[in-house]
Amino acid sequence: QTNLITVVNQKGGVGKTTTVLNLATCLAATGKKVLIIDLDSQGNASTGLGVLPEDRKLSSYDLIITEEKLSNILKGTKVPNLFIVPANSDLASVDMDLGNTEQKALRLRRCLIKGLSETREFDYVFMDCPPALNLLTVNSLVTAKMVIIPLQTEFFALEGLSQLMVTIKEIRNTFNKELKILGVLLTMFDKRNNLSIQIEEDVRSTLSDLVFNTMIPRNVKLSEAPSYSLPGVIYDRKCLGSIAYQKLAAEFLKRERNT
Amino acid sequence: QTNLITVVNQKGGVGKTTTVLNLATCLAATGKKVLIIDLDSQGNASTGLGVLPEDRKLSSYDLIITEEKLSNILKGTKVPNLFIVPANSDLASVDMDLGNTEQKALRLRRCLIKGLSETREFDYVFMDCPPALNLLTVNSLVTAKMVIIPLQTEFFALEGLSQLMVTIKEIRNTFNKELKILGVLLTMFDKRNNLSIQIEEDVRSTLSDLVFNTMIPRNVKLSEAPSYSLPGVIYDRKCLGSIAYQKLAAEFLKRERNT
Ligand SMILES: Nc1ncnc2c1ncn2[C@@H]1O[C@H](COP(=O)(O)OP(=O)(O)OP(=O)(O)O)[C@@H](O)[C@H]1O
Ligand SMILES: Nc1ncnc2c1ncn2[C@@H]1O[C@H](COP(=O)(O)OP(=O)(O)OP(=O)(O)O)[C@@H](O)[C@H]1O
Ligand SMILES: [Mg+2]
Ligand SMILES: [Mg+2]
Repeated sequence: QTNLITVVNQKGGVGKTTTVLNLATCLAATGKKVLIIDLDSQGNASTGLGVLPEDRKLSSYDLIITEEKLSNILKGTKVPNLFIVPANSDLASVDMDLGNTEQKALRLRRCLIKGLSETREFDYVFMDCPPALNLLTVNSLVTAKMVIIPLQTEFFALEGLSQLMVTIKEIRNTFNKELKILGVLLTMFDKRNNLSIQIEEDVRSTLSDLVFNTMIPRNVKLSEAPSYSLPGVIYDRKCLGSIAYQKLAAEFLKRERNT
Repeated sequence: QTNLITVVNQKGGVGKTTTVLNLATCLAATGKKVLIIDLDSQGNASTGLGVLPEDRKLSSYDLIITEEKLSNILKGTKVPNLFIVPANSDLASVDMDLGNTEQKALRLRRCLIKGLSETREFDYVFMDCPPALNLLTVNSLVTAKMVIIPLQTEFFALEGLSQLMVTIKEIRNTFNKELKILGVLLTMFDKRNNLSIQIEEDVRSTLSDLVFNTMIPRNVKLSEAPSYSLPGVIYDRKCLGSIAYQKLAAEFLKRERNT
C-alpha cells in the first residue's frame, strides 16, 4: 500500500523542497521505492536531483492536464530506488487551464491513483508544493494521506500557520477524510539565536505532539548541495544537516506507524 | 508625481517583505510620503509594522475587489510619513473572485490611480508581492513604474529568475510599456560562504548594471525586528543589515533618477 505524503507551507523559503529531497533519499536508501512529484513551476526538486531542462518535456503538468501515463513521465534519478515526476514552467498555467473544470481539486488524485496502479509498486510518494495555497497545493492535500509542515524558526513563518491548519481541516471535511498531519518540522534552527529558541518553545507548547522531536539546524552544506545536483544527505553525509535528516527519517517511520 | 514600485520574486523567502519594510522606512525618514501596499495574504508587511489583525478589516482585498476608497483603507504606522494598505487572508480568494472579469489584470492599477488622486500626495508606493507569478503579482507589475527583484544568494533562487524576466517583458509589451527594472538586489549575502560569492560573481557578470552595488548581508537582527513590530532600520539602526538598507536607499534614489 503506497503512502502518499505532501509537504506544504505557503510561506516561502522554509525548507519544503530540501525536506522532500532529503527525506525521500533517506527512505530510498533503506530499500523503499520512492517517487517525488514536483508541483512547483520553478522545479527546484527536479533541479536538486539533476534533472536537466531538456528532460522535463513531460512533467507533472502532463500528469494533471493532458492525463499522460505516469509511467511515461516519471524518471529515474542518481539515487537508487528514487524516481521523480519533474516540473517545468508549464505548471504556472494550471489554474487557468483547469479553469471551470468539474472537480478540478480532484484531478491529481484521480490521475495519480490511476498511474500508480499501472506502474511499479511505490512504497512512498512525496509531493513538493509551491509557496501558495493554490489549486496545485489543494490538489496535493486532496491526494495525500499525510502532511508534513516545514516551519522555519523565524517570526514571519508563524504567521501563515493558522491559515494552513484551517485549509487542511476544510479539505479533511470535504474531499479527503483520511488526511492526517504527520508532523510540523522545525527548520533552519539556530541554537545561538534567541528568537529560534523562543519560537521552538512557543510552537511545542501550542502544538505539542504534532511537532517532530527532530529539528533541522541551519547548515550551509544543505544549501550548497543543489549546486552539485545532489541531496544534502549524499553531498555531505556527515554534516549536521544530513544527520538531522537521517534522524528525521527514523522518526518519520515511527510516526507513520502510529498515525 | 508618485513613483510606483513593486518588489517581486516568485521564489519564496528571498527578502521581498524585508526589503519593502526597510527601504520604505528609509525613504520616509528623509521626509518623503510613502505608502506600502501589502499584496500577500499572509500579511507579513502589515505584521512587520505592527498592524493588528482587528485593524485589517479593510485591506488590499477591498481596494481591488469591493473598490473601497483608498483613503478609508490606508492606515498610519509607527513610522512618520509611512502608511500601509494592510493585507488579510481574504486576499487568498482574489483569483477566484476576479474569475472571468474583464481586464482583471488592470484592476489594481485602476483602483490605485483613482485612490491616489483622491488622497494626500504620496511620493512613493511600494507593493509587497506574494511568492507566486499569480494574478496579484501580475496586477502589481501592470501598476508599477519600476520593479525591484530581491535575489537570495542561494542556488535554488537563481532558478526562477529567467521565468520572472520573461513575465516582466510580456507585461511591458502588453499592459505596461513604462515598466522598468530598477535593479536586482542580492540578499542574505554571506561573505564567508563560497556559494554566496560564486553567485554574486555569476549574477554580476550576466546582469551587470541591473544589479545593485549594495548587497544585503545575512543578519539576524533583520529577522528579529518583526517580533518587535518594527522594521530592522528602526529596531537596530547600527546593525550591518540596517546599514546596508540605508546604503540601498541612497543607491535607490540615484538609480531612480537615471532610470
Ligand atoms: N536547514 C537548512 N540550512 C541552510 N539552508 C537551508 C536549509 N534548508 C533549506 N536551505 C536553503 O534555504 C533555501 C530555501 O529552502 P527551500 O528551497 O528548500 O525552501 P522551500 O520552502 O522549498 O522554498 P519555496 O517556498 O520557494 O518553494 C534554499 O536555498 C535551500 O538550499
Ligand atoms: N538579510 C537578512 N538576514 C537574515 N534574515 C533575513 C534577511 N532578510 C530577511 N530575513 C528573514 O528571512 C525570512 C524571509 O524573508 P522575507 O519574509 O522578507 O522574504 P519574502 O521574500 O518576503 O518571503 P515570502 O516569499 O514568504 O513572501 C524572514 O523570516 C526574514 O525575517
Ligand atoms: Mg520549494
Ligand atoms: Mg513576503
